[in-house]
Amino acid sequence: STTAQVVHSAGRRFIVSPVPESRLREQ
Amino acid sequence: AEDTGVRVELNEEDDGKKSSIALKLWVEDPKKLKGKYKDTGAIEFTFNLANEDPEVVAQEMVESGFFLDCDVKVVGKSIRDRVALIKWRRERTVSPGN
Repeated sequence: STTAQVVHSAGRRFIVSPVPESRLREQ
Repeated sequence: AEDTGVRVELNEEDDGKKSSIALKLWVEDPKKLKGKYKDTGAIEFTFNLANEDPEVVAQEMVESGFFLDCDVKVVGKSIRDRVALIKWRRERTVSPGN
C-alpha cells in the first residue's frame, strides 16, 4: 500500500508501487 | 511481443515528443523467470528513448536487487520490446509527407 524509492548508483530512480489493477483482471 | 512473464507499460500519456518517458514494469508470471523472484510490486522508472539501452536499465534493476542476474536478459528484452512499440507508434503518428 506504500511506495518506496530506490536510487541506483548510476542515478536512476526506481519507484516501487502496487501492481496495476489490470494485472489482476488478466490472471 | 513475446510473453516474457514481465510486463512493461507506459506510465504516462505519450505526447510523441518527449525523449524521456515514464514506464512501469511488473512480473506477471514469476514462473517464467529463472531466478527466485521476490514480489516487490511494480517498478516505475524513466527511460530515454533517444540514448538509453534497455539492457543497461535491466542491469541496474538487478544491481538494485529487484531481479537476479540470470534474469537480466528477459527483463531487458521486455523493456526493449515495449520501447520498440513506442517508437513504432511514434513513427506511425508522424503525418505523411508535407
